[in-house]
Amino acid sequence: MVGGMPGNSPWTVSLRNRDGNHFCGGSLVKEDWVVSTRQCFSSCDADLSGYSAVVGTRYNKPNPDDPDKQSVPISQIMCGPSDSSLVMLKLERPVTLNSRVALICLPPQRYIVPPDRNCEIAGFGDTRGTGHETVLKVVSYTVISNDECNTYSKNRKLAQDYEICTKAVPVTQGACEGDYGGPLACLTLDCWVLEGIIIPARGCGKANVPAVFTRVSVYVDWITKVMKM
Amino acid sequence: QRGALNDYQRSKATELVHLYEGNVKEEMKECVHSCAKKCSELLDCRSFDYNLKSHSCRLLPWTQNSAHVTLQKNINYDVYQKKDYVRECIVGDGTSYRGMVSTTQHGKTCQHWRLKFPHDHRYSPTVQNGLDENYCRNPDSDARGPWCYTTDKNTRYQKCGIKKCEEAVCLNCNGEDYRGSLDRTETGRECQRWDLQYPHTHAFNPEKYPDKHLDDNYCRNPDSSEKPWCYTTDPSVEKEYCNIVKCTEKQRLQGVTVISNCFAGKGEGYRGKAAVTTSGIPCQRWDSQTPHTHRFLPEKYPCKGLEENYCRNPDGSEAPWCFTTDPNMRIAYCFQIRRCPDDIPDTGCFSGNGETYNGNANKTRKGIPCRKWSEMSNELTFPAADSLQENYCRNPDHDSHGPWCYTSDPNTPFDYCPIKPCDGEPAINLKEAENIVFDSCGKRNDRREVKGR
Repeated sequence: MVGGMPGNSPWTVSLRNRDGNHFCGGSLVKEDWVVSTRQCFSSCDADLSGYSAVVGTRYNKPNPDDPDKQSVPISQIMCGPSDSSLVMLKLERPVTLNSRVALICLPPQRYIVPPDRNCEIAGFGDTRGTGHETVLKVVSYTVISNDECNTYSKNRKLAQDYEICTKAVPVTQGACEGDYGGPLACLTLDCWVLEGIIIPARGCGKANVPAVFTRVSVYVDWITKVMKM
Repeated sequence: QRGALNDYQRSKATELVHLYEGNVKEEMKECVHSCAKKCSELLDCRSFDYNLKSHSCRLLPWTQNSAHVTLQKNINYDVYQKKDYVRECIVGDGTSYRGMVSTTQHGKTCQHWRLKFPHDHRYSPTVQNGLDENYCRNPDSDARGPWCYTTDKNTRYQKCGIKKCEEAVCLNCNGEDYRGSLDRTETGRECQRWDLQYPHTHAFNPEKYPDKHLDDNYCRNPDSSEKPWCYTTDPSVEKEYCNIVKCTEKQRLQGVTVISNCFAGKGEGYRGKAAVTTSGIPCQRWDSQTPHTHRFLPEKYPCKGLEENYCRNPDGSEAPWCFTTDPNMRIAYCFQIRRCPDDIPDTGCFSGNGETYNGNANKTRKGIPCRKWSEMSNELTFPAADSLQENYCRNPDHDSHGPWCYTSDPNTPFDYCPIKPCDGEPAINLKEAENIVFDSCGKRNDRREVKGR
């Protein structure tokens, strides 16, 4: 996460490869289901044996005997509808919810986040030298409408209907390698709701450029269908 | 650890039909392995068909090459034929070869084994030795392979020139498209069938990878290894490469369009000069092992365009990628490369959410065959069940992402079908939410501070 500060995001999952190294983020939507992004995986059939989801720690490299850390193997990957860039990861067993591990809410189907709503993204990814490399970092954002978002570029539509956009800020801050798949969480009625999923963009946290995320509310029916089946 | 099934070549959803079949076929309620074992024990059994519904088999004295026999599509059956009768290449010296080649390598017609003219000889056909008709055989284990006496009185015998399986089909590039019949590794170990999980468990279930042609126990390259390989029947050796001769003509990827200004499909044919990742990290040169060591050496992957440090897709990943020059970031995609208009086959189109789609698409976007709706009565129930015919893609639950189906891949319960909307991508109707209620989610204690270790 370029810029931002250390923070608390108990639904942010660290996805780890066979060497135990963090490679992407995810969001805990059920005790045994994580939503992430397809770009984190080589294919929808990727062999994920040895891969795991880690929750309960704010450290990029937690001590092996960290009592709060829960590491659960990933047993299955399911790719989302074509445009979504989403994947759902089934965990081999449910994680235990506690003060450090919590579920994030799913938005209502096709819900529009009102403009100016305060949101945040979280991740263990590359900081590009902006500090706090060892801990989970959080960057705050304000949501804008897609119409406003698309005024930032004359040549192309920055955000499609199935994407959600946040206001450009004059400083370099935002998601980078290793943050992809993590949550854009927005506060609604005292609950944090998974409104977006971090997807790769050109560069990391560019100043004066809106950030674009996959809009989760468009795919809620798919997420619940996968969990049901 | 090898099973009797290793001696058989499977043809899925097929049955062998004999024009004058009569009552020779008695159904036995057995598992497929027992059927194979029983057939192997009988000298006059050359194949069996397996009824997937009744879980029973019929032992048959013929193969697809026998007179009056045809292969017919029948989704209720799989046919298993003894490899020795249907394979067009030989294993070892070809003693077990039971194919139907009946001319020598110089084009002379073979003499029937039962005849002693024009050449008298000591070999008489028996049920065991397979000296049928005038087919090339190797009853004396000649190192040069199957042979026969010829009908030319001036040439007593000649070898038939049937190629060994490792030479019959040559290797192009890294052999991802190899569909030959070699079933031995380079050290001579026999391959494990891809549809079995013993002695080695693995993820390459043939049903899950229909495009990889993981047939029987033949050498294949489903994971972009250096060359075709297989799991072995030796419990102590998981997998090994197979030794297959390389093709002499120009090596190039089959079925991949080479293109430089955008990427199609998964971008395996992308040969442009993008050399940074999506987030702008420069790519590592493919011929370098720093900062990341890797197996994709340009000289070992001659058809994959691994030049300089350009984004490429040598392993069938989702899109072009590269190893990055950042020591902490091994691999990253190059999604900044523009995607070409995709090349999904035409399976009609759907309107709205596709509830009324009535076409014949019956595979998922990954190419996995759909399951019949009638087989899934225990899953979700749908009021509009009338349209749920066969295994066609449908949308009985008003899924906003279009027609879908249950899949035959046990790891993917359902998936969407590659059908396009008739009127382009429909607008997504987003709406203000009413009466939002959340239950036991999205709560956190923000007073807790990050503590040092």
